[in-house]
Amino acid sequence: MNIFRLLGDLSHLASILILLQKIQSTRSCRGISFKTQALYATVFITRYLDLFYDWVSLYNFVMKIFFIASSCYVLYLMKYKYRPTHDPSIDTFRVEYLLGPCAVLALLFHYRFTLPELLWSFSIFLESVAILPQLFMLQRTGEAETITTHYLAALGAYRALYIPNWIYRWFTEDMVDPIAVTAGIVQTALYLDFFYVYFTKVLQGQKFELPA
Amino acid sequence: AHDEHGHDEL
Repeated sequence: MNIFRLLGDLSHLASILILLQKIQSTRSCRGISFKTQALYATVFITRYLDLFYDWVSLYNFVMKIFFIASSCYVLYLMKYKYRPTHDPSIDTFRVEYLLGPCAVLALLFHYRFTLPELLWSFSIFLESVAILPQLFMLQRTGEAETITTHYLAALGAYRALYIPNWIYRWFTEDMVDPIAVTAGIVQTALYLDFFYVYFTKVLQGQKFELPA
Repeated sequence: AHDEHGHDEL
């Protein structure tokens, strides 16, 4: 554990709390992509299968349980409790275009040819693109509630912080995880456009609006 | 090298 990873994980934790706060306080999941949330639940469930047979640490265990539970809870809120506030007609990204290629990539790039390792690889690739339906929706509507942009910023910060973490681990532990690093860099790059608008508009007190 | 003890990152 190093400071970058800890801050990254805390940022990830914060992003989920912000998302829950957004849904509860506005009593609405408007502006949130159900598809992205469903992909995250898939990511956590396929990645954290090792909960059942591999003990890393209490920290690791608690975080994994939290990420699985909170992502499923968000799906419940969107699908049942606040269902009328979710508009599927603007959440139109075709997730099969993500799931298929990620499955193929997992078959090509993995550390061991076992089911848990293939699912782990799949989850890494899927996480790297899981935000796309959300960003696509943002692009379509051209605007977002400020709290939703804070959610995305915290999520992006989590990914960005994992990069110095890998550099640090490379130097101090001689540890490199090429699959996670490659997918992680792609994932972080997807946020660059969003971050530009977030820093130049939202943090200056303006509404998140994309140029027409 | 890849961590032989499994995946310790979240």
